[in-house]
Amino acid sequence: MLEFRLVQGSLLKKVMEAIKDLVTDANFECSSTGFSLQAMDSSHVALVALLLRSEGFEHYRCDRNLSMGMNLNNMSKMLKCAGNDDIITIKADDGGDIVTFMFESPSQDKISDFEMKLMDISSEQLGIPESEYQSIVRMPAAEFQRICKDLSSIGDTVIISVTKEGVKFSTRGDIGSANIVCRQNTSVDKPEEATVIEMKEPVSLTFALRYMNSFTKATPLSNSVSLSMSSDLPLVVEYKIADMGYLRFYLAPKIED
Amino acid sequence: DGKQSTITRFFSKV
Repeated sequence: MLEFRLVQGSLLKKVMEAIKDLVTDANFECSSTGFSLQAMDSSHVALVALLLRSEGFEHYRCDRNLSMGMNLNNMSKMLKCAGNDDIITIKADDGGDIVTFMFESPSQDKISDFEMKLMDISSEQLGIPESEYQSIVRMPAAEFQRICKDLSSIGDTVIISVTKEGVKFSTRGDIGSANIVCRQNTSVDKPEEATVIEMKEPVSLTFALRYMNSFTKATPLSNSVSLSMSSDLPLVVEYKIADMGYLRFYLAPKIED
Repeated sequence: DGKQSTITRFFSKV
């Protein structure tokens, strides 16, 4: 059987809100390492990878590796019934066809349990190689969200270019064009407010803004976001989940016809 | 704007 107890249950609620519109059904993999998920959107343009390490849970028991197929919209409906301060426990039996979500209020005066049917989902697991990226930009997550939102009111695609001057986000549409340049800025009070540009080589890639905007639904998970780019690889947009792991989005670039 | 590529062009099945 498996049983995970997450004191900061709101993390799981935030993860679901970040991915449920991108991915419909997914297999959650449970092992002694942690609770993870890898899934592509229906058009195979974006891939989501989630890892919540076992050490981040107050209690984590997983007797054997288990794959749980869930409809994310249904899972989100269940998790919305948990209060933001609730402790969430996930339980399932080996070979069973249900998962139980238990919500405990902080004062322990309200305990709810919700059972959800599991699904058989055939999904392709992709090997994601460890890569050295040509450029990595770390910036405040709220700033990145604002840029994606602003640019999508003007164009459908964004060109992200990293040079020694900084990172430039450009778009063009029927009404005109826009360029937003963010320079490295490490002289801030809090590290999460910094913009840090690690450039080994300049890189310039084009992406669909629709997906970028979808990824920014993960903004409540982390103060900062990192964008890893190489000319021959998908973009990686990573939100670190404090003390537990990460939520990563991979986005295939637009390429020359 | 170019053609949209897919993730499977870059990462292969395991």
